[in-house]
Amino acid sequence: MHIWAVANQKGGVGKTTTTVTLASLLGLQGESVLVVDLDPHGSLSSYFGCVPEDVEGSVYTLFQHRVAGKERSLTNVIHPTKAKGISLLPASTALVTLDRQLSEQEGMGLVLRRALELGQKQFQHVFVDCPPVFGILMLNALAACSSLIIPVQTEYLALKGLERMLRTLEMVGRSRQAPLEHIIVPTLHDRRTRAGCESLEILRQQYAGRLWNGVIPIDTKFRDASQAGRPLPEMTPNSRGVLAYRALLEELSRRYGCN
Amino acid sequence: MHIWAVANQKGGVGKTTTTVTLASLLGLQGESVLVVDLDPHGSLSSYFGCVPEDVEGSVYTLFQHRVAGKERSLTNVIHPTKAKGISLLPASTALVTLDRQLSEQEGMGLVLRRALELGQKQFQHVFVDCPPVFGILMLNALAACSSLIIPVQTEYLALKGLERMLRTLEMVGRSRQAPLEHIIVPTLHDRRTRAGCESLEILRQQYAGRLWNGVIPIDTKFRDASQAGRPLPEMTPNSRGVLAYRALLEELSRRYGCN
Ligand SMILES: Nc1ncnc2c1ncn2[C@@H]1O[C@H](COP(=O)(O)OP(=O)(O)OP(=O)(O)O)[C@@H](O)[C@H]1O
Ligand SMILES: Nc1ncnc2c1ncn2[C@@H]1O[C@H](COP(=O)(O)OP(=O)(O)OP(=O)(O)O)[C@@H](O)[C@H]1O
Ligand SMILES: [Mg+2]
Ligand SMILES: [Mg+2]
Repeated sequence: MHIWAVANQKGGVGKTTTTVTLASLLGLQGESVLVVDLDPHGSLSSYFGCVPEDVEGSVYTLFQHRVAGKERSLTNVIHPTKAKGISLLPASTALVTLDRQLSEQEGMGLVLRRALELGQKQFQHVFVDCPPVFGILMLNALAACSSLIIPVQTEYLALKGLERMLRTLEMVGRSRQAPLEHIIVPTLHDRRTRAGCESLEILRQQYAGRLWNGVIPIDTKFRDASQAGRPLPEMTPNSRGVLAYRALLEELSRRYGCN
Repeated sequence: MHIWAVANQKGGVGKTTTTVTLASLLGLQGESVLVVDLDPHGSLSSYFGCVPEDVEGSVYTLFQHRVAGKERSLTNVIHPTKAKGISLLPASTALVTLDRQLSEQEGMGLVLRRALELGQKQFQHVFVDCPPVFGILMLNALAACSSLIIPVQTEYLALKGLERMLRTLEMVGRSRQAPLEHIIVPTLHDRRTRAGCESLEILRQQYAGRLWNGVIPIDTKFRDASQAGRPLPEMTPNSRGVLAYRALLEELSRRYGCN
């Protein structure tokens, strides 16, 4: 089982879209995929029709069990979705209180990692969608994952944000045995703008080796897909955006052998 | 002095862009404006050339003073910018630790409000840019502001997120004397897509009265502006995006008499 985290502290760079699209491409190939929503705002959960305000059994339940000293368990927290091959471990809005309540307690960074160990036989791939802020939820994702995808919009503010994200990673990496494998993915790329092309050029110069050599272009069909609550690979498999994510998945398989 | 908060828990909806553009339009009219960066990721600070990792004097300083029981003060935390009429109270990356450290302590939701009281004579307008997550920093913004601007991208996931944002507001509103005046602003609107137009229609039906009747269109010049570190009203005053924000400012003046 390969566990991916999808993270960036900058908001609106395509974390949720990347999670849904890659999971769907693998699901359509017959693989069994779990998507995990660590964002208290619950975009990923809403995408699959789950309501973070009143969901029974969610990521929050895992933390409640840990605090109560109960046995680890994935029962009642994994929900089916209408998308082929995809199951969901949803967020609940209560997650927003975690940083305040829990961070002084020991071992709270490993709750997700220990819970996902129980899913080894059930799922071949897990994608963890992170909130746009550093805290106990992102720490859980970085501790649980085998590798990390960092979507970055090809524009100036997002590049500045990337430096900060990589510094955070270094800080966290010191407490792991091995540094965390990561790949930077240029998203929402608009090749008609000068700023877009210049930002991509800067990325290619500063982060060679850690940067995917392709780009995810702007494709307005992603908005239609989220409105329909269906992954774009199921709706329009040959759209520009889907073809780009298919190429990304091939690169990920080469680098990490996840198929 | 009128204090605006710009907030939405959904990432990438144009909070920072709205802050910079409205502040610049007022600054170019000769008004004196303070912009406050509450996002530990520091987009607004980076925009004006301030580096959140090593800035001396920031929002974090205000909390340190409060915890140490020191006198409130705005000395050494307000930085000049190259933009006409705009001063900056920057973020520092240390802000990310606040939720864990402080929230059990009393009165931590009023640090910003008490500090901004000291700026009454110096500034006519204050814009507070919020992080895309609910926590002690957003609480400070909601407690300090006279009214709230909620940018919402005209697409499905963002609409779902708006419901959650308004529920959060209701929850916070109960601890204030009067409910917080707010206006919902449709942003990043792409009138060529079906999803964009349908989302706008849903907004107009569900939130009439609280919704601005205009839209901020997609304008790629905003990316050029952030790359140049200058507000778009200074670079291209008659671009589509600036004209739309100018119309928004007129509406804000009508509603809240802020001029
Ligand atoms: N390649 C793309 N082309 C066009 N639109 C896109 C693309 N990728 C994402 N989007 C749109 O951009 C918006 C932001 O994407 P998304 O919600 O996936 O970002 P995020 O990083 O998960 O945001 P948050 O920080 O709130 O978690 C959404 O409206 C989504 O539909
Ligand atoms: N009207 C617009 N037209 C085109 N691009 C825009 C517009 N408004 C914002 N943008 C771009 O969209 C991206 C997101 O905007 P911005 O950073 O202001 O959002 P935000 O809500 O502050 O994000 P965060 O959640 O990370 O704080 C930026 O690249 C910005 O340049
Ligand atoms: Mg997301
Ligand atoms: Mg911002």
